[in-house]
Order: sequence, then C-alpha cells, then structure tokens
Amino acid sequence: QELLLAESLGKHPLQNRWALWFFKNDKSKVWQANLRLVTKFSTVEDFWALYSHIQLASKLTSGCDYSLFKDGIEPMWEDSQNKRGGRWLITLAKQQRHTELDRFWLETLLCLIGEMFDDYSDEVCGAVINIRAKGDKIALWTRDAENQEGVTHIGRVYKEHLGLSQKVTIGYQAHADTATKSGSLAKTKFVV
Amino acid sequence: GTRIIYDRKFLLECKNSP
Repeated sequence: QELLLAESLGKHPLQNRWALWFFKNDKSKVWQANLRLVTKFSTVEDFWALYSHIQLASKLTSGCDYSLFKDGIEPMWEDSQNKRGGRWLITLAKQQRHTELDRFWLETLLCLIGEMFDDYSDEVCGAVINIRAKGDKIALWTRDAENQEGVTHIGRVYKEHLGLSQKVTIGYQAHADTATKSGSLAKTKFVV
Repeated sequence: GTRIIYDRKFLLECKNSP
C-alpha cells in the first residue's frame, strides 16, 4: 500500500523505511534522553528533502551523532537486532572533517538506502557518525558478526563506495567485544 | 521477493530533479 502511494505521488519507494536519529551530548541527562528520533522516510525524494534540511555532519558540535537505522532498530548495540552484530569502523584524522567527512557520510547513506550490498543488504542494520574533537568516526552496523561471508562482502562494497585506496584497510568489530573493552582496544574481527 | 535497489548515480539524479 505504501509502495503504491509513493508511486502515485511520483516518488521512488525504498526497500526499507529508515529512521534518522540525533544524539547531542548533554551530561546532565542520561544517555537515552540525549538520543532523539528526528524522522522516518521511505522514498528517495523524502530522503533528499531531509538531507537538504539538516546540518551537514561536519557542522555539528563535538559530542553529537547522526544515526540512520532501519525502522524498528534502535541505534544502540543493546537492540536485539544489533547485539549479535558489529560494525565496520572508519576512523578519521582531525583534518578529514573538512575534506572527507561529509562525503563519506553521504556515500554511507546512499549505500544504505540504495540497498547496495547485493544479497547481504538484509544484514545491514544502519550507520552512525560520531563527531568528536579527538577524531570523527563513521560506522556501518550489521546484524550478525559471525556471518563472515556477509560481513566481508559488505565491507568490500562499502570500502569501494567510499573510494578508499587498496592500501587502506578497514576493520570490523563485534559489538560484544566493543562493549567489554574501551574503544580502540576492541579486537578487530575482520579486515578488508 | 524482489529487492528495490538504486545505484549511486540514480540517487544523485533524484536530488537534482525538480
């Protein structure tokens, strides 16, 4: 029904409905209170309307995140659809905020909504961008860290879309490992 | 069923279409 409605309005329906979340670090509040659902969309046109309306990630203040997840999955590793999963992590150097951050994030969003991971697109849960003074991060979250074939396929396609050189490697961490260790100490499960 | 897939070029064209 939703698909027919989108087409009748001359819009291009997406395979999934997506939810954009915004996180703003306010230390006077608990973590969950700082996380807000911005909106949901399910057509290409509504994605662009939203994207054009919100601030570029590079203009956000430190401590803020954007997350884009499939409708029904909350942007936290505790969600039942995330907790057995993990993330491909892109760690950026400080100067890349001005040169590559917005482009990487847009490419990430296009990969998600365009379902560009072939047979493994169902493995994708969402993506998160963290704006941090010490270095920004972008992560693509998948649902099953044990699905080596799916995870590595997604990683290869993702890396290609970001335009990363073959000399650069990106790593995948299971949320279960990240949750028990602090950031950079989490072990890397796969590399592409 | 079938999956609705869009490539990068198509998505970017949609941004610029009226």
